[in-house]
Amino acid sequence: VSASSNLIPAAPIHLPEGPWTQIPGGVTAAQGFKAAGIYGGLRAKGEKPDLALVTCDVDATSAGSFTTNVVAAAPVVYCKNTLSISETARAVLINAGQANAATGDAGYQDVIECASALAKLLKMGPEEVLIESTGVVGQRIKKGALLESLPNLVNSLSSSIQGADSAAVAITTTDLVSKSVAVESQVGGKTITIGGMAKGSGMIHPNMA
Amino acid sequence: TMLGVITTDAVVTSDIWRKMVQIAVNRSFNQITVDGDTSTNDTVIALASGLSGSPRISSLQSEEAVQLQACLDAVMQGLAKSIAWDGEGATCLIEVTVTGGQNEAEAAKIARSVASSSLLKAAIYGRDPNWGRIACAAGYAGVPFDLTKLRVVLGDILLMDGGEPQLFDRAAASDYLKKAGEMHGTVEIKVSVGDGLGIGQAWGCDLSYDYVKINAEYTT
Repeated sequence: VSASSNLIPAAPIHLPEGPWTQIPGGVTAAQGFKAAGIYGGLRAKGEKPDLALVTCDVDATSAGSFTTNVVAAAPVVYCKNTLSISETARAVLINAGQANAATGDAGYQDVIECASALAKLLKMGPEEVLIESTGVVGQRIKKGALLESLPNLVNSLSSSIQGADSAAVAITTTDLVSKSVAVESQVGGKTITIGGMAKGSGMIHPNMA
Repeated sequence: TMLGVITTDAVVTSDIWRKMVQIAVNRSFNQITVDGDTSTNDTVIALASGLSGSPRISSLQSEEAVQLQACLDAVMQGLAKSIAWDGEGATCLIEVTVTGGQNEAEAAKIARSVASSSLLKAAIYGRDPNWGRIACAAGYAGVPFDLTKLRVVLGDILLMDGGEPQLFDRAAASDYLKKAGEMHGTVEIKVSVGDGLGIGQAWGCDLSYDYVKINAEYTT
């Protein structure tokens, strides 16, 4: 896992100044979270990791913000539907390679199948699984490769920094660097942690709601 | 496409968490631009495990909510800026700060208009301290302001004040842009549009020949 993290360097993260301290790690820094990133054979070129998974040990209060582009990808529609019926989630599965946008009903069915398969492996309800996709618009997910990779992906889950790093690399497309950060701060006199990862390099002018 | 996953162990109710996440998204990811194309897939998912044992946040006005919001804004801004920094073909990050707006939303709208300007982005790649393109992009943002109060600063170099172009050391200003490009650093543009308290920021990158090369070869 850590070897695959090194395929592209990490981005410099410029945090605004404030009452927080940057700490090592990303999405796994906060208590209860695990992550993994592996190569699942979805990318057209190269063997950079292309499947990422973030899980939570407990039901996590969930929120989402999504593109307002009318031509929304199947996973966007799926997540909006799922968040409208459930206030919690336990897992986020992300693939790079195919955006699964402009793929019609077949693309939406692919999302449901992937979420259901992962939910079965993680022993949770499919409504606890959220999906994100990125890559070439107009192409469905390489579902066979993704489904075959899920057991390995689940087995690779780790609460370590390497787990977060590998996931941050696995969601990249044309990115030259991976983006991951975590901070620690005080809320009501208690220490809390927020971590995150992101990807993006082109087709970038978000207008999410 | 931009994707994001945010995790925290703070304790927060569902409706407040969803509002906080959207506020932070508006202050971060929705304030970046690389090429003006809004993706079909842009998504941010945010999960709160509640395992920290911190006080439960159930009101946006509470002190704890303000503290958590500030942290959430910071994390998302850090990630958002790294996306703009890594814009396809970019040699530098552009940070636009607008002050003097009537409110945060108006200042943010002007900031993003400036950061989005293809002409300004090309000028910065050309190391051209082109105050006219900055002023122009501020002017068409759709936010009315008093032109006589327009002030534009590039790094520490005053380019416009009171709506009037200023005498400045063009070579030094160009050198500022050149150095930022050589070290993949940050170009800071500060725009003031009046006396209001609204402050907004946006982030973008310069526009290079490589952007066309990358996207001519990436099949949609």
